[in-house]
Amino acid sequence: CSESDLGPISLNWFEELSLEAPP
Amino acid sequence: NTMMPDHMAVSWSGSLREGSLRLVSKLKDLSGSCAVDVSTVWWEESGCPELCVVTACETSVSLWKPLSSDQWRNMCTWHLTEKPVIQIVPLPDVHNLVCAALGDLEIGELRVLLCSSEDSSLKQSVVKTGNIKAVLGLKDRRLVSSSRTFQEQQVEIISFLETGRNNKRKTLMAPKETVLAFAEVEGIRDALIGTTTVNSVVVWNLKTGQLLKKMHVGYSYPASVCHRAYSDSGLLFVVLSHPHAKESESCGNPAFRVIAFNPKTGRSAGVMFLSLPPGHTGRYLEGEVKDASAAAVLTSGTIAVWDLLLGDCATLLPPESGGPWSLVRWSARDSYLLAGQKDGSVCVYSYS
Repeated sequence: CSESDLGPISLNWFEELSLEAPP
Repeated sequence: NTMMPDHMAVSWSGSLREGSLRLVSKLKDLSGSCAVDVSTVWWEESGCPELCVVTACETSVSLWKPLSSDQWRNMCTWHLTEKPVIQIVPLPDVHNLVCAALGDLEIGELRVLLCSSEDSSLKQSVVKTGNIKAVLGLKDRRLVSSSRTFQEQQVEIISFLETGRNNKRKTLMAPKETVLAFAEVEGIRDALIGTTTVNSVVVWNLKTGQLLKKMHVGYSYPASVCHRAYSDSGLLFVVLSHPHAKESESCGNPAFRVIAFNPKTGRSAGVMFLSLPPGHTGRYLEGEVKDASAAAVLTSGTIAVWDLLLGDCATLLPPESGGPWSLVRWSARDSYLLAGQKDGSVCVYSYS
């Protein structure tokens, strides 16, 4: 699968989603 | 002495080989009860932990200790007469403790089974009751479960002390949909995923309890069940089984599928289909994934084993003379496959 199929990829997705999600 | 009044260990160190599986030994529960689950647990008696086999029938759970490479002794049996046993819940790094899920059609109770260090008497204690939909043992002596009341869902982590006593409870943020299965995420210490009744994958932060993301699996494969997840290169790879998948010309009848999710966007792409080799039929009934190996019992009564790195069906284990296979589990250590039949027989195979 390529990045274009899945959208922009972040190696730190877990930390970033934890900052964005409601506490 | 390998004999017990109503249980017996039958050994077999023969060279019967089915593909990459070699039969090491066979456990036979002569009580004649229907086997409902099998698992392994570390058990320490005199300072030396040993990997033991745990077998469960509806009214009892038995612990089998290895005497030598091909002989087993029934160490003890807990009798559970109030509610039937539904499954054994392995706790990966816990010694001298077995967790069992009990109930009628659904799990109504989680119970830990242990042996007193003072007088060696067998003990049982209830750790959770309710309408429990899913349960999984996590690393660091924890247990996660989802349970449902009429109005809301509770997703709870229970931590155990080394003595087997549960000492801490923590609630995770629950999605609206009922969670039917959990998997830890390899590569991210505090990440946990679950699959839900509406065919979504949800992601939690175990440390904060936050629900981070909900991602849809797709309509072609309803009621997907997560078995294993790992994070790599910014993607979340999830191994799912598909008990209700429809057969397609391109992919056959996949028992398992590996999907890559981008957790930032929620988009996904199929990476691998694990189907039967041409000429073989059967749908997924139940199975387990450990490391790079996936095993499933099929409706034909055969066990199939796949290599997740190659995407190939590595071996097929046809039904034994006693009847079709009904259970398949991986051991907690090394590559041993535990294959169970309804009459209570459990065959231990080494897999290479």
